[in-house]
Amino acid sequence: MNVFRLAGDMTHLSSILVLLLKIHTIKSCAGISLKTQELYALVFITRYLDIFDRFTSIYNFLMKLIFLGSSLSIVWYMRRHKAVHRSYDKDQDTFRYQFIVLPCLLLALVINHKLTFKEVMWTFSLYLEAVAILPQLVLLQRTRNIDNLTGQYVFLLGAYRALYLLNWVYRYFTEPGFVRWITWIAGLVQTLLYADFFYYYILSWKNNVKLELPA
Amino acid sequence: KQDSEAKDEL
Repeated sequence: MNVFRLAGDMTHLSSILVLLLKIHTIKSCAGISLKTQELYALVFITRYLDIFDRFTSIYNFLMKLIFLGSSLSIVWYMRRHKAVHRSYDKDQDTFRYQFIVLPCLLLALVINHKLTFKEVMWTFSLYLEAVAILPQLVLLQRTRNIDNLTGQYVFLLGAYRALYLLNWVYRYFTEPGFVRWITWIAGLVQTLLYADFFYYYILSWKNNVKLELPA
Repeated sequence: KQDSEAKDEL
């Protein structure tokens, strides 16, 4: 494991911790898209179907458990916890699941390494992760007051993706024959989706003003 | 063999 990969994973973990901090201590999920959170839960469930029969390392195993547990608990909080649920911007979070899930499933059935259930689900999870942030970005754009934790959450998620790109570049040059087209293209698309957000996030940080995305 | 090799990442 190289430093970019580790930094990427830690950034991913921090993004989840920031979100849990907001939900658990402030008891608020204002500005957070439940649709994106449910899509992430689906991403982890479909990607880690092999959690018990493919062992790569303790690190991978524990991280998989953490990602599964945290994503499911975030969904539980937003749906079932009374105070948290009250703060959910339901009317603004209108993105339709089927526009995301169905194309990803079809694409995974057509473009994959092997036409088996686990392999198609794993490929589906990559495509789904690439676009799962869309409901969250739409919600951000509609929210006039983006609070700091929400902004940081999305920023950390984007940073995690950027670090994974660097990890692949590093691996390409250090591991002979390291080529993963499906992972790379899905990852590149995912990172590009954050470009616009990054631009306004850095601008607001530089000018020391509250983050607001143009309509 | 790409499919199995690809899964050492999260």
